[in-house]
Amino acid sequence: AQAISQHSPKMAQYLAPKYETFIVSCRFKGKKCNKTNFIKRMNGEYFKCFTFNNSATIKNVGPRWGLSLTFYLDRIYGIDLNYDMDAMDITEYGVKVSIHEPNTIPDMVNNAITISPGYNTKMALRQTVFGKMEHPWGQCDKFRVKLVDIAYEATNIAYNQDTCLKICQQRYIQGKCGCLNIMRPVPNDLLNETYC
Amino acid sequence: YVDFPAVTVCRT
Repeated sequence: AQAISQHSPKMAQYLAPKYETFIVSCRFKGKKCNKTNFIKRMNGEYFKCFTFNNSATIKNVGPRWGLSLTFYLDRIYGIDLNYDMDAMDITEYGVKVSIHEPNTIPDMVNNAITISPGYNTKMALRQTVFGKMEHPWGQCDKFRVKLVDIAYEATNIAYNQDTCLKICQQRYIQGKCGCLNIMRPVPNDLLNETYC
Repeated sequence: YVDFPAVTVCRT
């Protein structure tokens, strides 16, 4: 999948699922939600991801009050991408889910779980928040950076340690190899560079 | 009261 995204962003776009044929039902806080509640983003590992980024405050707990999604996971395109034996493992059926801080880039490789089709999976979580003091007590910076994903869609991202490290890695790779890595976000000033 | 997190889903 990475190879396709890296060499042929257009092919990756074509293979990416559309909202209508991927998320068949959405409910949030007991009410219906739709396409407009999601942000589409391309990802080097997976062709397309949908982010539910609702900055709502919730006071009720339990499955009825959270986010409830139903996915259609059958393959709708008839292309056999396993042309190189099992080198391209993109024929598994399922979804990968990451629950993360709003407006941050999810780490779909290290901080996400895979959900199998055919099951009703429920996740409950508890959040512990550590707040750090701003200047002059600390050196935390609240600014946002403009980043692009492989579909060249610019998005405003809340900066965090993980994103900082990934941008740093991208700059290092670009400096060493003269091209960009598909798995790392691209800062604005490297927009005109090409993928490796 | 809690702020609802962002949820990202990707087709595998």
